[in-house]
Amino acid sequence: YSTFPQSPKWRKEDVTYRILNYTPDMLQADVDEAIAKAFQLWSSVTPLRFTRLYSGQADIMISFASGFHGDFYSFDGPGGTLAHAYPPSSGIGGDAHFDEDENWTKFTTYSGYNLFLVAAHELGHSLGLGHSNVFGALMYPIYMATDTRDYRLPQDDIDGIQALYGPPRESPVLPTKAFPPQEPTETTPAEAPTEMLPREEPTAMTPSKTPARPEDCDPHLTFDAITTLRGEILFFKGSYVWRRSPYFSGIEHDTISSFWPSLAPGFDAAYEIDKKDRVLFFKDDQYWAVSGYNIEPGFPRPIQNLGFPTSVRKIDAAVHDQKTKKTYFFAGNKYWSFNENTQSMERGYPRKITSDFQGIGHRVDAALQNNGLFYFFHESNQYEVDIKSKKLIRTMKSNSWFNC
Amino acid sequence: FPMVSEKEKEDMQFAKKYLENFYDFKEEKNSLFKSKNLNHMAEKVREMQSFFGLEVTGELNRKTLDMMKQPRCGIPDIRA
Repeated sequence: YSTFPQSPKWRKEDVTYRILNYTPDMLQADVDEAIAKAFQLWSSVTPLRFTRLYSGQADIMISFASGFHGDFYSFDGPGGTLAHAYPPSSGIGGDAHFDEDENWTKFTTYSGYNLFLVAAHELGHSLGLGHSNVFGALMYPIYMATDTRDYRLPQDDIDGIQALYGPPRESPVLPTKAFPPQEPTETTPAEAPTEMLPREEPTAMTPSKTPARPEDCDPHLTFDAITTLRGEILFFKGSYVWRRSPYFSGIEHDTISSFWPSLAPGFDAAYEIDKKDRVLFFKDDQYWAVSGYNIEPGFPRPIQNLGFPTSVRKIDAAVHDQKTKKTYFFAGNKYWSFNENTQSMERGYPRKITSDFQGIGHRVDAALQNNGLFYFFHESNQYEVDIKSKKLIRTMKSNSWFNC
Repeated sequence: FPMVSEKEKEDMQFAKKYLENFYDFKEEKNSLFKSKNLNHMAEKVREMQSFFGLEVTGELNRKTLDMMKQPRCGIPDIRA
């Protein structure tokens, strides 16, 4: 994450906003909801509270405009720049402008830009955040069509906004009775109603919708699939992604839907062909190809397209050897070698895993190539192998990559 | 010298505008030393490629231009 020079921020917890006009692309109620949800994203992880005003000067003035609109940063027509916002300060500070020449929508289709996502990003600026170079962060500068149902703020953005404002106040002890109705705030101008945005108080009673993410250093941690991606290593389990990157320290925690919203969780295998900037994901008898965020058209495809017999209904693991341009696929107690240049399975396969890989006498759950060595994961262990000699070098815990 | 195609000219203009908007690139309009501007621009291209995790070459290759053409926020990535 980043902040603006000198890290400007609001010197108060109660921040006001006002929607000055609307886009004709959406119902006003949908615009109101998108903006309110975007504020809620930030209020749920900070002590900030947002009050909507309907008249007068608010801290954050929100408007739609096209081309030249009174500041030094004219908009550029459809595409390109979608919106911009100013860091906290008086006057134009905090204000957010949306390019009316875009097609705004409440959906996450490819025919328009989702107002909630763009507003959440711009309000990050209004609160003092700059851009993040973490692929998948909300404050990443490039728009990404992401599933907004149950959207969770990525960890990098939480770290950034809490560096400015700290975490939410301790959530109050669970009330034995409902809180008294919200008293109107003293800043409310008499003639206009305000809306105090309900704080999303995480309560112990709120059932988590998806099974909890296992601890990084759980000694029994196993993975569904592992792949490199643009210099990083992604570890998949259920709907969760652990991310190890040379661009930032520590392990980042994300969900598959925050990167590829249309892919169902629970991959069986994944591998990258870095020269093509392409990653392939496998689930059951289908596979997808993605480049960064974008799923390539024409996918999913049946795995039989790669040359598997119809008896193979799913694969367990896959790893691409960047040197030989061969990809090893593992299913059950067998493995195949696929020639990426000829796009065909090599002759003489499948072969038994045990006959070629000493020390790996069982199924492979996930596989990875890193610094020329291969790592085969089975349950909570991983086996480091020199692929030329196919000799086992050492055995480690599967999560040794998480600096446990 | 090979003729610079119209398309390449357009791409170059687009990239200049992008780098001015988001990477604080300032072209010295009346600079006598064309090469100085090109070096300065290559340095800004490297900054942008590094930000987006692309291969840092300083060249306006296809991937770099594609990334520049993605819809995005109007706030600079790098500020002076």
